[in-house]
Amino acid sequence: KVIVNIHDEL
Amino acid sequence: MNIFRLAGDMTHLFSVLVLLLKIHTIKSCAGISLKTQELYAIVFATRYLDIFTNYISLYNTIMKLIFLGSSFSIVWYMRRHKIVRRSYDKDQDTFRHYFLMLPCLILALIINEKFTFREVMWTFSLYLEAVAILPQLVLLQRTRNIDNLTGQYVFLLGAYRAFYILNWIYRYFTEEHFVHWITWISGLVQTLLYADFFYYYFQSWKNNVKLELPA
Repeated sequence: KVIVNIHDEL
Repeated sequence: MNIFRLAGDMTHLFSVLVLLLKIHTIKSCAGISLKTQELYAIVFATRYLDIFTNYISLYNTIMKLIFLGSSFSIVWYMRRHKIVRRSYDKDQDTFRHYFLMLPCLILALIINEKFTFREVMWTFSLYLEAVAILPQLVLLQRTRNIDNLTGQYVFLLGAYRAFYILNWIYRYFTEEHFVHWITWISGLVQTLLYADFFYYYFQSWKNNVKLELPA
């Protein structure tokens, strides 16, 4: 399960 | 990337471009709160600490550089530029914005997703951004003469986070494990702070009258 992180957002 | 986030980023980009345009062309920052601009510079500085260590995409890096560059140059213009600084209304822009930073830092130390320096700084920037507009809103209430560009700037700045809320809803339904309560609540609080401004902005647009905030 890829834990999607929020750090790909500005 | 989804359409809501792109719309949010573009709206955010336009808000800083409108402000830079205003300051650069008419060499005036009347009605703009330096405190809010300083808070935004700190927000970007603490949020983009990993700009060179954590490459996500060219778009992401370019946008980070634009936001960092524009926020610091706006602060520079308002503090140092010999013409612009004369139009800064420091007697009215008196919000104790440094008092906003301490609670945000303490809250970030308590409520965060991971207790690491970078994550705490990132969370701090999130909380700080939620309240960064307060000095500007207070200044608008005081000066009451809101020129179009300032009104558009605040409107776009508020609208961008509303688009981000749609982006988080979209990502929640399309990506597994996309649950970020801290970001969601902070983003919601931020957008709600603009609620009354949006109301008066819409009223002035609908009745085609100059934007007036009640005292």
